[in-house]
Amino acid sequence: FDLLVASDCIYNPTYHEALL
Amino acid sequence: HPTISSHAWTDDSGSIAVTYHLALTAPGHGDTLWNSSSCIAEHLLRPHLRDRMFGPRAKEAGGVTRWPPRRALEFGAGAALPSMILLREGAGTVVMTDRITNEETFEALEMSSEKNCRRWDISEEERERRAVVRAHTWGEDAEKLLEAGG
Repeated sequence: FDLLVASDCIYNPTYHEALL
Repeated sequence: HPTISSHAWTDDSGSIAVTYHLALTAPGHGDTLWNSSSCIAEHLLRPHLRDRMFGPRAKEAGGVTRWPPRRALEFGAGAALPSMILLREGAGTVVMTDRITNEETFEALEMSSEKNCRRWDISEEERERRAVVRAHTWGEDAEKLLEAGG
């Protein structure tokens, strides 16, 4: 994915790293 | 629909309208539009706000380097305003996810995708290819999301 969107408290940095 | 409400969102310039739907039975404030969702939608629409949102280091950190993105993924989409804007902006594939609570949550996402794509002259065939709705709850394997993104 080029872009991940999470509007609020759902943001999770672990996922961010895993999916990029 | 008895348990899905329909709403209109308009950007700050008043020129872009988006229809969004909410599952009235969704728990955890899933039945309301979050301010952050509206704010991100607005930021995705304007180049100078996009730059500010992604930050000066986005490029070197491996963040967004191209616009529109080839593949985008929204977590906990709810009203999915950012995903709708991404479809309008021409993102290749937009995967919308929300946690599994009830069927209406996903029906609402499909309804929004259908209505807005029709409004923006995106054919049904193209919509089926570009707008993907998937159930996803924190902690689940993300493999299916990667597959959905192509």
